[in-house]
Amino acid sequence: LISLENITKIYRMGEVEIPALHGVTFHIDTGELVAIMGSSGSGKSTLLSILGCLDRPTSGRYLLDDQDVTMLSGDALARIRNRKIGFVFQNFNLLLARTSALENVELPLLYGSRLSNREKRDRAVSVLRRVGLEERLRHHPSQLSGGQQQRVAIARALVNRPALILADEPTGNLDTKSSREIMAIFKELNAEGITIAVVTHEEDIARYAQRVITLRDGEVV
Amino acid sequence: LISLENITKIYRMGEVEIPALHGVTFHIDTGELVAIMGSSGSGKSTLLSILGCLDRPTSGRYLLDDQDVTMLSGDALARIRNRKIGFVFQNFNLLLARTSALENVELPLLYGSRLSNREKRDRAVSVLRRVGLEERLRHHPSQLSGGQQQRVAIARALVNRPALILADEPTGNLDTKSSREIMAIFKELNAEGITIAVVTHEEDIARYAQRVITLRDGEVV
Ligand SMILES: Nc1ncnc2c1ncn2[C@@H]1O[C@H](COP(=O)(O)OP(=O)(O)OP(=O)(O)O)[C@@H](O)[C@H]1O
Ligand SMILES: Nc1ncnc2c1ncn2[C@@H]1O[C@H](COP(=O)(O)OP(=O)(O)OP(=O)(O)O)[C@@H](O)[C@H]1O
Ligand SMILES: [Mg+2]
Ligand SMILES: [Mg+2]
Repeated sequence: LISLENITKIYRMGEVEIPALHGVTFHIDTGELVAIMGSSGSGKSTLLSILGCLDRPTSGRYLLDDQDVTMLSGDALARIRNRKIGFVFQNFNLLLARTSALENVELPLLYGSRLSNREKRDRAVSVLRRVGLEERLRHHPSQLSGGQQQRVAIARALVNRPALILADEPTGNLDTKSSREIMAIFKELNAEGITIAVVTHEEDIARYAQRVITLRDGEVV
Repeated sequence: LISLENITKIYRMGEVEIPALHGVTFHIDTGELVAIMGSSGSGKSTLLSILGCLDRPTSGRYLLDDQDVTMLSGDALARIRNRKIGFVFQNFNLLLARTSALENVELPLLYGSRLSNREKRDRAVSVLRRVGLEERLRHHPSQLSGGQQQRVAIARALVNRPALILADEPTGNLDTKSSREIMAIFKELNAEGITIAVVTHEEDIARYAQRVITLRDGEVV
């Protein structure tokens, strides 16, 4: 499903160049559940944003479903993201602040989904129930605990039943029990054929994966 | 230093009441390092915001340095926060987005500090160095990794050398090595006499504390 070939990413801040990834090459097969680990600043979120078509590499090739996405326009990338990818951001503040948990989770369904409004609402409720938030549907993000906000972000990434889920520290704010519940959900989705890559710094979480990709200073070790 | 007596907190959302803390009573002695644990939604951040004078309890008393802070005005609470308390928020997005790491960390020093501008800058640089970010001083939060942003938030809480540090999941986004470095800093500060309460869901982090306070459904167990 995923093939990265010699991916580099250099951030530019005015005159200064910050190299973040140096020639990263690996593949992820359809239906795999992989963990991505590495120390703070090693390039994990940068790698995930490239995998998620949210950012372009400085050089190298990214084949997603045999299609070279590094060649695509912004619009084409947006379509791929909407149809194929569910993304859980490291910073769960990317929930919409003035909207309820329910409306935040319904959001990905609004674009081009063939479901009726009733079906969209039911699906959003059902995925929020799955992450244990059925009593918080009407709350806005500021009326939720950190871990509850993180679970809304997770639910939002799952609601479209994407072929690929990319999760950046999805359990960073969750206690042990909630973390296990989330990883159990990921394992169920993976058993249904969904490909999943989880960035995590916790060994206990990485243990759920079939394989661990480790980054150090922007390179796969 | 800290004495909580029968603290309750009920959030109100229109007609609905959400009880978050039910009669919490405990004390923290000056110079202690305590961990606060509990599952997602159990009331930890709510408790910490009351301890940090960022929010008022619905009922009960909070004595900080033998002063009943539940009786104080908003201005008086703000003065206490600035002088005595360093707060690391669970959501490290409360850094100012259009300001560099350095300026974010200098911020608490701007109010009523007797240091010269040069001394303020030096101290901010020194605490950023302590958390391993001396090569990221000019970066804005969006140009930093999640763990780097979290470390800026930690540095900002330390720069005023407060008597009390309250940290909400300070290592949630940090790898093992960075987490250990941060906890080593907290232990050093604690050895210097600073009282510290750390909310964490990780057993490894709680192990650094002398005592663990556990919350379940808004009560101390
Ligand atoms: N402003 C608010 N309005 C209504 N309910 C709220 C508000 N803030 C928090 N809550 C609710 O209060 C409860 C306690 O929240 P709190 O943030 O203290 O939990 P927590 O223990 O820090 O959880 P986590 O580990 O997930 O960060 C949660 O059930 C949450 O939904
Ligand atoms: N927009 C940017 N401009 C400049 N440098 C950046 C930018 N975004 C990230 N960086 C730098 O690139 C490096 C990699 O960042 P990245 O967010 O990928 O790390 P990470 O492995 O996710 O770290 P963490 O575990 O702390 O979340 C970091 O050193 C960071 O400072
Ligand atoms: Mg990251
Ligand atoms: Mg919390």
